[in-house]
Amino acid sequence: AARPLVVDINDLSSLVEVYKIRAAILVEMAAKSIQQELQRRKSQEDAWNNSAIDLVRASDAHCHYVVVKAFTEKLGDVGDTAVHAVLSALALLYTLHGITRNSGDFLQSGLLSVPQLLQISVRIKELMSQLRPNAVALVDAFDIHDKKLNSVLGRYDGNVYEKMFEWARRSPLNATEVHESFHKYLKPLRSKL
Amino acid sequence: MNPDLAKERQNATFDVDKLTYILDGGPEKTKRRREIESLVFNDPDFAEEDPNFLSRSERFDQAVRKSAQMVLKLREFGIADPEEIYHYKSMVTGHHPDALGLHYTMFVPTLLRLCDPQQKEKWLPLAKSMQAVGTYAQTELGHGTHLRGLETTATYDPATQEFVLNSPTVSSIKWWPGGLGKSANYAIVLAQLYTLGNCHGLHAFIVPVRDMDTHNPLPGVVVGDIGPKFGFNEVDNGFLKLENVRIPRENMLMKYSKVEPDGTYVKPPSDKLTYGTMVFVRSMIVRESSKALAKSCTIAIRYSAVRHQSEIRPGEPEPQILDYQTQQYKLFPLLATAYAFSFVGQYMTNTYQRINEEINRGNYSELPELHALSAGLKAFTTWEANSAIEVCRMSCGGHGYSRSSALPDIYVEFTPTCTYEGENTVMMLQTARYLVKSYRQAKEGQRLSGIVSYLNEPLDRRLQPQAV
Repeated sequence: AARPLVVDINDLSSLVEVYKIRAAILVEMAAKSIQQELQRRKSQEDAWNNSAIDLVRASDAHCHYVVVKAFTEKLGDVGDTAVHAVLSALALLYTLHGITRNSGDFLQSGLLSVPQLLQISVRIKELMSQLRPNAVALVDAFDIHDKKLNSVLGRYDGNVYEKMFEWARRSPLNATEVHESFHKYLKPLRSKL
Repeated sequence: MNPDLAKERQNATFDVDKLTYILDGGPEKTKRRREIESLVFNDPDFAEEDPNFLSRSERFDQAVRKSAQMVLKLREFGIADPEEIYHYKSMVTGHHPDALGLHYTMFVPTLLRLCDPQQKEKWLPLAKSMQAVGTYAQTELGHGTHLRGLETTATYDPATQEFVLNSPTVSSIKWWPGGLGKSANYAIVLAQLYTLGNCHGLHAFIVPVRDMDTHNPLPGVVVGDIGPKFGFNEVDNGFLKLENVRIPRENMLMKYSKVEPDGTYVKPPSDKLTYGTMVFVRSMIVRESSKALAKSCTIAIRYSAVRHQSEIRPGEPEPQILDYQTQQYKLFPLLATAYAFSFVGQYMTNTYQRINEEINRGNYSELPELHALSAGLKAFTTWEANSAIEVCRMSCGGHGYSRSSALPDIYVEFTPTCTYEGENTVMMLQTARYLVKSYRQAKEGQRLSGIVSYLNEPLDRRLQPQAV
């Protein structure tokens, strides 16, 4: 008999297992849907089309498992303790947030219980508070040069308002203080009213 | 430096550079990437007008100028490593696509992948010297991801040893290929091959579309730009109508499948090889998802640290928006997703390179897995990133609607990834085809390998939810 899987919502490797079994269950559901259609004397093509929603869900769950697995495995390559800690928090947040967004799958397949889902919501809030001090440093680590980012809001120096005002002043519509439309339309309109 | 951002940076609990090295794949790569960036950003030849203040024609003109400069500079600096070329180009083009992008990302890689040695000898020098500026014409006005539905025909004439290419209907007009409208003088056209009265499915043909000197369209070729789009202003996505255009037999790309002079058809070892370039591009798109998301999170999180608004505790100064739990709940899972996609992008690239080496050694056994993985991850990551960019934009309030924020540009340039190189729903169904096939094999007792091996494991395992 397969050994029971203990689901510890703080343990990434057991959460990867949960994503894996979710994917396997959804693949099985899609395959069984096709089987049922065939038993209703549908052609292979119609059976496939009548199961398309299940098939897309199965692929989505498979890809989600691949992403969670890749993230968790990457942590194994990280030597620096501080970096490992912040990446682990991010990986746990990504994994738990994915569960809350697809909670139906995990509940329906019996992979997680309702009390555990409530616990996950609390855990997500804790993780966000834990990540708050590092939020800016985590985006700084993407190391996107200001000239590449080309964003007044996202500037490395944060001087947003000065630069936004400068940018607006350069807009072609401000090339003249009075736009030609005033003399062409608005002024004549006044004299007719 | 804005004092809020300065304080945020003091609060960090880790060494930012060490995390950058992990994202880049090591300190040396970070150093080299920064060198390449400074090459671009300190180069006056790449100075430009803000595209937001230009007309479409001016934007296109500026983009082609920069693309042409880029070709010369890459040669001048001797930058030949594909990763470095990719990075140099993405610095030059910014959020916008490269006007001649398809020449490098589809036309040249397809020549490398599908030309036999003689054809490589002829076409690669023309392509690399930009004598032949190419594009990849697959999608038609009425047909997209479902390739078997494409209608363009290539009929072999043994009497003249030529193929006759034709767009039999309006819905068969080639539509969307980047660079096709005004830039390319050659196109790799995907067409249904007919020889000796039989149809052998889609094959690739090199078709001249404009005169190499005058750049005028050639006889039998109706070509032009498809008009303004949601974004991609810098690219002349074009249309191509072929009216019984004759090309020599040698213009069919014949590394895998062939047509002999008498019209005899030689099958390829795998019918998926024609689409090899798409698998490569899809695996690259996974990385694009992480980059677009990283840019959007950078903008939204830095701005949320700068912006003050309302109050949490009466009487206290306006807090940073990033201190609101709702703002954190919008942005932090997306930040985590950006890292997740960066690492799965590395996994996808490594998997692609490993399996592609096997294919080059003649071992096609893992091609179906690669096809399914790249299709699924391309769809999964682009759908997620697409909606995430919009969340980042709205997290910036009104200023997220200003083009100065760059978020509108990031969105309109990224969103086509959900459609091109395989429409996402179709991609998910292609992945599902492989999953169901693997599931059935597992049910028959076959040992599966690779990323789907979990389908061998018993599903009846008992789960012991941990006591809460």
